Parts: sequence; C-alpha cells; structure tokens
Amino acid sequence: PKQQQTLGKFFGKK
Amino acid sequence: MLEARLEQASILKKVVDAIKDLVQDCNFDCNDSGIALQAMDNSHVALVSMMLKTETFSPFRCDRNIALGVNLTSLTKVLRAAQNEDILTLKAEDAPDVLNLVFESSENDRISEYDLKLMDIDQEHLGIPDTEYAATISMPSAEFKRITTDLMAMSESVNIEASKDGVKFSCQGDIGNGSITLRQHTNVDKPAENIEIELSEPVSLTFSLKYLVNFCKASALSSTVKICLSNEVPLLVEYNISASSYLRFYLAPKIGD
Repeated sequence: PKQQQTLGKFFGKK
Repeated sequence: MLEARLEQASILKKVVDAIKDLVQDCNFDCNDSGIALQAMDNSHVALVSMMLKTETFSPFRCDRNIALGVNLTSLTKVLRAAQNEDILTLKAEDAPDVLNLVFESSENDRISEYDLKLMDIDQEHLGIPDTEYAATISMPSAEFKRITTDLMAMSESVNIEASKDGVKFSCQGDIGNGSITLRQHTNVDKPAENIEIELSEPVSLTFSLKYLVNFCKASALSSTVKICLSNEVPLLVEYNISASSYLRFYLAPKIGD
C-alpha cells in the first residue's frame, strides 16, 4: 500500500 | 507597533474558520509587507500558508517584525463577537502580551473591543521551493468541495490523474469504486464556473481525502480554487482572498506500492 509522506521530506527547514 | 484595519471582519473570520481544525497554535508574523502565517498540522502532512498583504488593509502600519502567538480556538471565540460586515482593527505593541481587536459597525455606533492574550510559540518555518507545477487546475471551489466530500464517503484516499483527456479523481473503497472526470470548460455567462487545465506533463498522485476535505473549509473565501500538481511533490491548493492575498494549503502525497 501507499505510505503517507511528511512534508519534511520535500520542504527544508528555514 | 501594529495597526491593521480590515473593511470586513468576515475576511479574518473565514480564514480562521478554514484553518482552525488543521492547526491550533500559530504565529501571525507581521511586518511592513503584511501579515503572514505558516503552520503545519500535528502529523506534519499538511501545511497552511496565509499571506494578507498590506493592500488588503486600509490603513496598514507595522514598523517592526512582530510575531503574534495565537491560539486559534481562543481567537475564534473573540471573532464570534464580530459581525461579518463590521470593520475590524488589529492592534499590538512591539513586544505584545495581547492582541487588541476592535469591531465597529458601520450602521450604528457600536464599538466592541477585545484583548486576546498571546503566547510564545516556537515554530519552525519550512522553505517552500518555487515549483513549476506539471498540472494546474482552476475550478469552482464548491465543485472541488463536492468532489472531495463525495469521494470521502467511499474511501480514505483519492488518486488525482491529470492528462490531455482531463483530470480524473478516483477512489477505491470497501463498498466499491468511484471517479469524477473534469474537462476544460468555459462558461461565457458564468466565468466563475470555468474549469481551466494547464498541463505540461501527465501527473498521477494519491492523497488523503481527510485533509483535502479540511482544506475545502476555505471555500467561503473564494468562488474559485487553484490546484497545482507535480509527480512526487506535495499538492498545492490555493484560495485567493483579495488583492494579492491568499490562503494556501500544501499536502504531502502518499507514495509507494
């Protein structure tokens, strides 16, 4: 099944 | 200090209504370009990004960077006291303990004044890269709300597929399957009903419907919504507020199989 990703994987911390 | 006057309290009421179930405590970051907010939900799957530009206010004054740490449940309680048509003024000192809200009726001489206690919120900010999305869909916000609500009755997830044939929202659930396909559509008499699809390459992505349904609470802000997709990156759902102000939601995809 597909896994829910989190945003941290795509957007870096400022 | 901050002094920002909104002609209609309904703008702030609708923004807070749209995000309060997604995020609880957040900073309203005020500076000379306006009032911004960026906050993730607890699971770090969805992100709210609001920008109220100075043009949305009249007048707007903020000479220093001021962070207003607000509990949205508390702010909702205060905003309930404002009528939609009231003029709303936000005021705060440079290092404020409270946010002062004044609601004025243009029809009678009523003036309501509230002080909302602020809190220190240590919030991490994410850098959102500028993305050239492979597919951008503009459509009536009510239509997007209906699609997400209808599909949520069937399944937890929706697959959004954009191709030259249109945009297909589909789901598989325990009771069966469902799909809705939209094609480019122009209504000369009612331009708000238009569906525009810009596509540079085909996209297929899966998202949790629970979050999309939540984003649609912002439908009261704008009759149209913009949905931006690229393979393997978070989806962007954008509602325009007024002038160049906006409320954006980002949602991380479900990946795998």
